[in-house]
Amino acid sequence: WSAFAPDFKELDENVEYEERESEFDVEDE
Amino acid sequence: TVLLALHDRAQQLKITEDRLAVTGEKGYCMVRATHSVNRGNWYFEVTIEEMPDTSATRLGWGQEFANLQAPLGYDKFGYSWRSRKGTRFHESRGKHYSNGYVEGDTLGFLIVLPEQR
Amino acid sequence: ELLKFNQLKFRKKLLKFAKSAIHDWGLFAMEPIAADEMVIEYVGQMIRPVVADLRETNYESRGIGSSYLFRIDMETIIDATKCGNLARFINHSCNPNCYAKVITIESEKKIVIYSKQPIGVNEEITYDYKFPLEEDKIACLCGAQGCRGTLN
Repeated sequence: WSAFAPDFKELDENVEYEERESEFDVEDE
Repeated sequence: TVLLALHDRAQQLKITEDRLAVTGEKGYCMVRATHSVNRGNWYFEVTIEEMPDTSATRLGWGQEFANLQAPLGYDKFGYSWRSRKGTRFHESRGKHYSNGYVEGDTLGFLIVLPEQR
Repeated sequence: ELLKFNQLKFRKKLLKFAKSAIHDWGLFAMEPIAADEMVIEYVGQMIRPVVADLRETNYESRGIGSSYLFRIDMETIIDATKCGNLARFINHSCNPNCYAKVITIESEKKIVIYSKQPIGVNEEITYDYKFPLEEDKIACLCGAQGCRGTLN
């Protein structure tokens, strides 16, 4: 994944990832 | 009396003194209840007394090998009913089942197992 | 370490990412770096192992290498695939000039890349990824003396 990817985000510090309720779902109704 | 298990759970979850409430803030994971069954028909009920608006639950039946570090219904060892949209889950696939459930609702869970183990 | 870490945050080492003879892009020193210096912190998103496993499968299915995941400890993985800093460009070498170390700063665990030896201007920064051994191998392109031939 190149740093030129449009949604690549530069970070200066580690960020805690906030999991979504559907994080583990393959399909949702 | 069926309570939340103290040990059969994802370690990052916090269980209250009366073992009837669980909170977690490090991702979606699971706590089991204290009683298990392995044959015959069984039924339990859960009354949702409190569910803060940013929270959600998935309740149901999980076998011994269900991954405690993921929500119930993530793998093939668990079957759950989600508070948001009332979806039922198994192997991470959500299917429509009912409307969502909220505080004050009482849910019933029946399991039908063969008499022989 | 806290002092050295704060110095690193205050005055970053001059580094740049550019085409690498090892693989694709690499990270290069733009100033001389002495031995045992903190070169850069490996920064990214902190996720749980079970989320990292999901992402690894997802990345691989989309052809995105999963070599931007870095395990801090049994509870936390740093994922620098879609957000991070220049450290994500550091290539692996079997005979590297740096090494990675997990340090604890104000009860936060962080991954810091340290220099093993003096590093000259325009020299590529490398460290040993120490990937766990796996079935399907990833060829190692470091070309260094004593190269093990695979990353995992």
